[in-house]
Amino acid sequence: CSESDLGPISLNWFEELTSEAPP
Amino acid sequence: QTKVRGDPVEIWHDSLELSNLQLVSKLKNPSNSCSVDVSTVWWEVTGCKESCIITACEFTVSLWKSLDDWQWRKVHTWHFTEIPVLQIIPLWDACNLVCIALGHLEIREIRLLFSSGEDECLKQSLVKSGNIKAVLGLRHKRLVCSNGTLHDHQVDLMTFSGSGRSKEKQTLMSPEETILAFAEVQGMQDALLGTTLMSNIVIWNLKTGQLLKKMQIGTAYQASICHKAYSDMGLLFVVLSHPHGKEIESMGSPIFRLIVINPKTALSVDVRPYSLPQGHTGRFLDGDVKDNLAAAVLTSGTIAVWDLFLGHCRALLLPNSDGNWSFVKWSGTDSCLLAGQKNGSVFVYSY
Repeated sequence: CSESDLGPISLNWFEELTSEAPP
Repeated sequence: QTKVRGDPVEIWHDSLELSNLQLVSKLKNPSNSCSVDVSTVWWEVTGCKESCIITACEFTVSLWKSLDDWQWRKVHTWHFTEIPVLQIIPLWDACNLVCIALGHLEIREIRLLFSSGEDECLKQSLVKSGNIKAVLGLRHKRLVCSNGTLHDHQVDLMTFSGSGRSKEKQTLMSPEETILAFAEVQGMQDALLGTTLMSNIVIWNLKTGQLLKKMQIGTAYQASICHKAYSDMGLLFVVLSHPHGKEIESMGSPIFRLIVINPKTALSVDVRPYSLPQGHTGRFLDGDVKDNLAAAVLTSGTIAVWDLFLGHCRALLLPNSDGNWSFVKWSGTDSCLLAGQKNGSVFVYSY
C-alpha cells in the first residue's frame, strides 16, 4: 500500500481525530 | 469427562511448514441440552487464581478447573430457566467475572456471573436487557453493547467493579445505524472498532465516548463482522469475516479478509483474502481471531485455521465421528483451540 492508495498517513491519527470529532 | 491425547488431525499439506494441532483433552457435558459456546476465564478455585474453561449449554453455564495432565473437573454450574444462553462474553483480564448473553434468535439479556471471594458462592446479576444487537467484553473489566432500533439506538460502555457488585455506565456516541460487531484494536486500548449493517467501519475513543470516524468499506462485503484490528504505522489493519459472502471462483471461498484503512482519509485497500484450500467449500458460521491466528467453523461442519501473517490455511479439522463442529474459540491464556459440538463435547487442541 502506498500514499497514492490510502492518502497521507498520520502516526498520530487517534489524537488528531479525537481533537477534530464532536465532543 | 474423558481424556484423549495424541489423535492426529488433518493438516493442510500444501504449506511450507506443517503446523501441529494436537488433541490433548475432551470435556463431556452430561447435560442433554444443546451446547452453544466455550471460552476461558480466570477464576479463583480453592484460593488459587487459575485459567479455567467455561462452557455454555442452553440452560446451564459450567466452569471447569484444570487438573494434572490435561484433565478437567467441573467445579461450578449456573442454571437458567426462562431464556436460553446464546454466548459467553469473556472479560479478558478479569478474575471471577464473566458475562453471558441470553435470548432466542437475538440477545435479550446480558448477565454477569461471579462468585464472591469469601464463600465462593455463585452469583449472577442482570447487566442489560432489551433488543441487543452486538456485545463485546473488553480489557479492564469493561463491556460494550449496542441496543435499540434506529430511532432509539444506544451504545453503552460498562465498567464492573472487582467483585462484580457494581458497575459504571458511559454512553458512546451512536453511529445511528445497526452495529453488527465490535472489535478491540491491538496496541491501542482506548480505541474501539465496529462494523455496521450499511458496510461502514466506525471508530470510537472509549475514554471520551466520541465517534471518531465512519468509513465506507464497499457494498461488495455487506454485513461484514469485524474480529480484530491492529494499529501500525498510522494505519489500521482489520480482520473481517463475511457470513453472507458468496463463493468467488478466482479466490475459492474467502472466509476472512484483511483490509488496511487509513483512519485519517477513510480510504481502504484489500490486503488479502483467507480462503479454503481447493476441494473444500463452506461459508463462515462462527470464528475467533487471536494475535496472528484465525479459526472459523464452516457451514460444512469443518474448522479451518489460518496464519494471518503467512496467509495460508494451516489446519483443517474435519467433523469427527461425534458430528460436525459448531463453535470454536482460542483459549485466552495459551495457544489452545477449543472446539465444540452441539452434543456437549468440547475438544481441546494444542496449536
